[in-house]
Amino acid sequence: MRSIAVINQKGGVGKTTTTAHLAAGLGLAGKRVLAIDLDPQAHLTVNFGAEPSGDGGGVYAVMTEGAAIAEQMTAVRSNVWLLPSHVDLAGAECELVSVVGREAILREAMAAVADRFDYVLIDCPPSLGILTVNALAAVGEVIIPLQPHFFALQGLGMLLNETIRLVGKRINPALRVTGIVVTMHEGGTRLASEVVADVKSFFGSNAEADCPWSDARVFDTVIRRNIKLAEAPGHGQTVFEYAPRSNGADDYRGLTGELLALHGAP
Amino acid sequence: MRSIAVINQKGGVGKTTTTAHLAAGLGLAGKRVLAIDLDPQAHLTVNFGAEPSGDGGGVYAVMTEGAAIAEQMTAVRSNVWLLPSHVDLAGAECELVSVVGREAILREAMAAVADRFDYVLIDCPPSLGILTVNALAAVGEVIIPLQPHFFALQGLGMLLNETIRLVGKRINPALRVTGIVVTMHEGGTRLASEVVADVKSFFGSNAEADCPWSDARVFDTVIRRNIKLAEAPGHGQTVFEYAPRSNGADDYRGLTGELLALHGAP
Ligand SMILES: Nc1ncnc2c1ncn2[C@@H]1O[C@H](COP(=O)(O)OP(=O)(O)OP(=O)(O)O)[C@@H](O)[C@H]1O
Ligand SMILES: Nc1ncnc2c1ncn2[C@@H]1O[C@H](COP(=O)(O)OP(=O)(O)OP(=O)(O)O)[C@@H](O)[C@H]1O
Ligand SMILES: [Mg+2]
Ligand SMILES: [Mg+2]
Repeated sequence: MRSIAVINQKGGVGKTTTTAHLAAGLGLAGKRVLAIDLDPQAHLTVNFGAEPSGDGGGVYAVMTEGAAIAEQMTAVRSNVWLLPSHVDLAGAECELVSVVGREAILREAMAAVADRFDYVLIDCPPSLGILTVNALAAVGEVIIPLQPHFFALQGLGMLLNETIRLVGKRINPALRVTGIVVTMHEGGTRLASEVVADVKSFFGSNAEADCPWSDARVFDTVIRRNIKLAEAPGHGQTVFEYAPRSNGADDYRGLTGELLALHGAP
Repeated sequence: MRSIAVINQKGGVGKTTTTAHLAAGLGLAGKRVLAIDLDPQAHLTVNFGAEPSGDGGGVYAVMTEGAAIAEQMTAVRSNVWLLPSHVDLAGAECELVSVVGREAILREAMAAVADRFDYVLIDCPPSLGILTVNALAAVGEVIIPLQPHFFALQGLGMLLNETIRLVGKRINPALRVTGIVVTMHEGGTRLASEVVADVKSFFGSNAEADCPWSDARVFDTVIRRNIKLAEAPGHGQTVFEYAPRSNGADDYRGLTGELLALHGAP
């Protein structure tokens, strides 16, 4: 099983959109996929047309009461299951402060379903708190969506050095950054090409051998800005269902294919 | 003194960009302005070309050690002072959990400088945790930037009912929502006009007399998507300095003027 956290503390860079479409794309390719919504906004849940789990269930129960993922997940597409979120999850940050081994709760829960899935994808909130650390402790791989803007680039160093390196050292030595996905790309803007060039050179020349991102790469597939990607969630659909011939659908199909080819499909 | 929190738990909707340009615009209009960066990402700090306060100073010291704002702030433009942030602020969420009256720390600190400023603007992180609640407890007004997309709209109800209403009831009865600013507007997309119409009708017809948003409005000024707004922070500049004749500069000048006219300038 490949397990991947989709993270970036910068808000609005396409984390949810990327998680939803990689999960859906892998499902369409015949892989068994579990998508975990670890954001109290519950946007991954909403993107699949599912209801946020209001009765204290879903990922909130897994994180705070030790509930089993298998009991809280729900099938949303053929081959795709969802562990839904809810606004109550926002309280988990404080509720877990003094719980022993709080960073390993999700890892423990995921271990119990490892044999049922080929891929587990986790959508993270725009912060580097306990929920994001739980995701990083639980997975083998990280994908970082990056809007090619200055603020997004500015936060990348913080994400790598402050959080990913520390989790790699102290909690999850197997953690590897698989790649950076350029999202919301506006062709023809100088800013986008400058930021993309910056990021490629950082990951290309980074001689530091032994850090979690030493073999990370910038995915060849660039996700272009495309209004259909913003329209689809309003219908509880993925862009593959809502606008199958759009740039958004093409780009996320390409990214799915690239991800499958990268480590060799399980 | 007018004090305004710029908040939306949805990430990447233009909170920092709006705070930076209202602060700069009000300063250019001759008002004395304090801009507070309450986001550990420190993007408001970076937008003004200032250094994140690494030695444990800045807003982190105000929040966790009771330091005075007057000692931690720095002049960034004529008429504009900044209380800078730093990544250490991310720890404040847990550090403040058991502090008595933790929600009123910022309000207390701001009271000491109330006579020095005409406007205080607070840039909030993309979450509804202790930092955002501190901002809501400390101010008289709220401005909510909203990208006209489905996910952003979806979170608005949660922001109003879960957080603003509760803070209004329990901590700060004087809290009022001044308005919603439509940001990153892409003219000609059906999605934008549908979302804007939805939001206008929600605030137009909302008969509930006695809630914090009963006299809120959608600002007439719409901030258009404009790449110059994304390029300016990379130079530590506002768009007024970087591209003074751009749509971005025009739109934020318009918004500043509307804000000044709205409650009657102090
Ligand atoms: N390539 C794209 N083109 C146009 N719009 C997009 C694209 N990708 C995502 N969007 C839209 O942009 C907004 C931000 O994307 P999304 O919500 O996926 O980001 P996020 O990183 O998950 O945000 P948050 O930090 O709030 O969790 C959403 O309204 C989404 O529908
Ligand atoms: N009107 C606009 N047109 C184009 N780009 C914009 C516009 N407003 C903001 N941006 C850019 O979009 C990105 C998101 O804006 P910004 O960082 O201000 O949002 P935010 O709500 O503060 O994000 P966060 O939730 O991470 O704090 C930034 O890269 C910014 O430079
Ligand atoms: Mg998201
Ligand atoms: Mg911001």
